[in-house]
Amino acid sequence: ELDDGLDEAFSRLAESRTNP
Amino acid sequence: GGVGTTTSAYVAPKTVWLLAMKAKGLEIAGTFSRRGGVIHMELSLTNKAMSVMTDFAIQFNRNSFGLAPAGPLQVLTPLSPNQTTEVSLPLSTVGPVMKMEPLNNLQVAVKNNIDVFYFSCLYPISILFVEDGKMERQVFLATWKDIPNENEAQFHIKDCHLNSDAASSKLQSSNIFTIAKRTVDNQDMLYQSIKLTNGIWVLAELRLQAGNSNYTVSGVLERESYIALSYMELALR
Repeated sequence: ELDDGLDEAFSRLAESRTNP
Repeated sequence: GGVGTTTSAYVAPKTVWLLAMKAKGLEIAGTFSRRGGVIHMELSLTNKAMSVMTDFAIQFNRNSFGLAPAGPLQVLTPLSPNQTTEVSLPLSTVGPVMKMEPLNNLQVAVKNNIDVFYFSCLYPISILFVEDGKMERQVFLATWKDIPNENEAQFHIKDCHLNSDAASSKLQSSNIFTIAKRTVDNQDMLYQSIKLTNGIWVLAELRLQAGNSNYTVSGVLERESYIALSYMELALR
């Protein structure tokens, strides 16, 4: 998969939802 | 559910929509399905009167998503007393729109050679989930970020024993698409999208914890989100 920054963005989203 | 990769969207068993005693002997049971991208109203018509029934026709009142028969009600032969016939009526979503309460309420008129009869039924919102409902990842992230907190609805699903991959695959058979999966603190977070026939998108987060059979579903965007999400429970089971 291309590293377009979106993988990282989803990781941040999941992180922020788990530990707001 | 099915076996292996042959799972398909959940279809509820037929329920009686029109009682014979209220319709001069005509009993109608039905359910809804979505097959090959086409919505169908699946009907069983039973003649509980003493005389033959002919000249069937069907019409819908205006409804929230513009559901309308895509063709005539095909009852090809007269319906004899005590006879049941199965009819699969394809539906379109380009009929007149009027917001109903509840949103998925459908009012129907059926006629035969005896009279005109009316009933209402509820369709599962899942029949409106289109096959191209997988949102671009970038669009998903941008949309999610723009949605105010108060638009978020959340509910819990108890005693569901699928792991996240199985849940994802099962939901996809109902056109609920997983866009990304992340694991944080032993919880699998599935980011999912649904597109309704009227172009409304629903974004969802399904949260599962390993070894815990309770799921949390969070969804965002307009009011349709809530009933769309409540369908997830049925789809998963």
